Amino acid sequence: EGIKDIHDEL
Amino acid sequence: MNIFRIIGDLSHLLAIIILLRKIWKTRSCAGISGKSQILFALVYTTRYLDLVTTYVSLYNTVMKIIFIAVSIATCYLIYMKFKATYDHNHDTFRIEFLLAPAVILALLINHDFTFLEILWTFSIYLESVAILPQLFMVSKTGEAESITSHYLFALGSYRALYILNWIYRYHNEEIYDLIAIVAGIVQTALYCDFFYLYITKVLRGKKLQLPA
Repeated sequence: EGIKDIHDEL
Repeated sequence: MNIFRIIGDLSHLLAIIILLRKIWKTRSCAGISGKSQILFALVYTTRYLDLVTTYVSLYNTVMKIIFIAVSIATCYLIYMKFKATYDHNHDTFRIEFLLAPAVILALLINHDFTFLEILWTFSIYLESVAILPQLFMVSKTGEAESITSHYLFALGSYRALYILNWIYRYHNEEIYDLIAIVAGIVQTALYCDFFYLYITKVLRGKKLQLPA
């Protein structure tokens, strides 16, 4: 699955 | 965005506001580990450098600015304004034993060997252990004021809620970030002992006394 490409969490 | 992450972020925001307010109102940082606060300021400044490169949302940007500002303000109150009330004798945890492994691990295990990504990874690893000086100080003094334990409960809950957020995102969005998840589990595990004491004692109106 997709590992997140940008860090959209705090 | 999901309910777990919103409540987690608000719990996190509540924690740092409780702490800043406590120090400001009582004009004292007794019982507070300045070393943990330095580590948190380092965590937010290294993690949120992407403020200048990536725009995620207004919420994301505003919260990052607040976390950086409040953590730096808290360090200022501890080490400058109310320095006379800082408890050097009990805030003795050697933070170099936390910084060095975080740096080394960030260089070895990361998603991408770029400057910003290494800093983000360092920040994630450091955050998972940043509370140790504070927990160490509470164990050394043998007790914590109830406001400090509310701070710790809110701070510990934030990352516990993030674990629920990661489970939610894995099931619903099929995305995950193992570095954040593993570090978040370690971070939450460090609070378990405190959570037990908080629920069995503080919520019953007793003072948080650690078995010396």
